[in-house]
Amino acid sequence: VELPANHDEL
Amino acid sequence: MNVFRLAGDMTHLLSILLLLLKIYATKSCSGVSRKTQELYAIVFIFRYLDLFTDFISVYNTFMKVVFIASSLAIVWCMRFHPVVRRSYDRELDTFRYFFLVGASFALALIWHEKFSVQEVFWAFSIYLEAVAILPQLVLLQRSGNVDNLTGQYVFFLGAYRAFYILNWIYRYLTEPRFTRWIAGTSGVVQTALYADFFYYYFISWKNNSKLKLPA
Repeated sequence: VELPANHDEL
Repeated sequence: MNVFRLAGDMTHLLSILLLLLKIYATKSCSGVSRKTQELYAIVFIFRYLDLFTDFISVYNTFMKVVFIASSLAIVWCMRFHPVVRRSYDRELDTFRYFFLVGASFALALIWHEKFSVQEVFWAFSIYLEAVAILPQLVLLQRSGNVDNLTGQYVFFLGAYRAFYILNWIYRYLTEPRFTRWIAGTSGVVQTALYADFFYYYFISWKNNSKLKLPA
């Protein structure tokens, strides 16, 4: 499954 | 988290605190573009749609809440606070920002990480933030004297994304397969829009003179 675009930044 | 990103977040927070201080201390919002504040409220709301679904850290959630709450509070003050609203430069703050919102959303429909509601709105918020400062910069050019707090607010607001660019470079060099093309490209455009402001801000600091942007 495609990794969700990780938005760990603000 | 690296030192560049922490510096960026703290600089961003400082810019917001400076604006809140200006409005609270002077009970005035002269020289502040309400349109830019409304654009920032839109940016934060659509960027943090995952506020209740993705928990990354206490810090991350706390900062998201602070950014959303402060931007809405500033817009509320400028629209409804009986004293503050009277000092709003209504006739100078006339940037038709609908085009900025429309163009950002159109671009987000074309270029996004994934074609999902959350990702398209995330990309929309990234593009919109890049141009959100335009009404404020136009207002500064039109309104002759810029008070110190407003000038400092814009300066730190521009500086925070420059720190983020250093953060992306650092992560690109240290983390395998790290890429942030959307945020990176948009961040460079955003920071470039401040170039002339930074120049005149530096001149005013060097000559210890009032900040003046050429009309």
